[in-house]
Amino acid sequence: GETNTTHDEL
Amino acid sequence: MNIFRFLGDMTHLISILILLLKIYATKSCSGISLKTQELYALVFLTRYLDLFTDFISVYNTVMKLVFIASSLAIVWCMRNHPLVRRSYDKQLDTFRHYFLLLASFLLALLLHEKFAFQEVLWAFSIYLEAVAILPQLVLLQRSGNVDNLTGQYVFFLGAYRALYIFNWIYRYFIDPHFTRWIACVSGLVQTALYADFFYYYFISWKNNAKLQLPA
Repeated sequence: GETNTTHDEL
Repeated sequence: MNIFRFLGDMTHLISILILLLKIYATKSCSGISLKTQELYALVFLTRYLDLFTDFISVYNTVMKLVFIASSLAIVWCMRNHPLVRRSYDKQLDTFRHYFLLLASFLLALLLHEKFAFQEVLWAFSIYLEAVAILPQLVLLQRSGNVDNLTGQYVFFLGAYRALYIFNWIYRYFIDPHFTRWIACVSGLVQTALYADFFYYYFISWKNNAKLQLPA
């Protein structure tokens, strides 16, 4: 799952 | 990753390749704002600090490295390459970009997802990217005539922003947990800045005429 602190976009 | 996000990244990459091609092929950076390029380099350097802390995917890492390296290369060429630096329109590139830096930094101190070094710099990079095109748009407007490659460069940069908005709309419906208010609102502002340019770009395209911006 995506956590709030991971920025997966460039 | 959805198709809009991928196409957004690709148009971003294409815009940078067009700019590198222009500089390499014509040994000229006329019409290009050094201030905008320096701001982009700073955007990438402050946003991609997570290269050291998080691994997302090979694609993600490679793209980040490409964006950092290409933006630094462009700034280096415009500042130091003996031929390229001579073509820089310094007298037209007068936008006070330090104001953008300061405003973005203050906003990042106020509005961030978490008060942590990396998170504040991430927010700073998002705000700065939203306004970093301004010196470039002002330079184009002041010079009036826009050469073909410079016009394509700004067009692809704008297309990248527009595709990222479609990406967020798509993600919003697919993943209900996706809420990126900072990135989405900043992205909307950033895309809106291109509206005027897009208008004149499509007029020139429709009339098959050279792109000219009104004074």
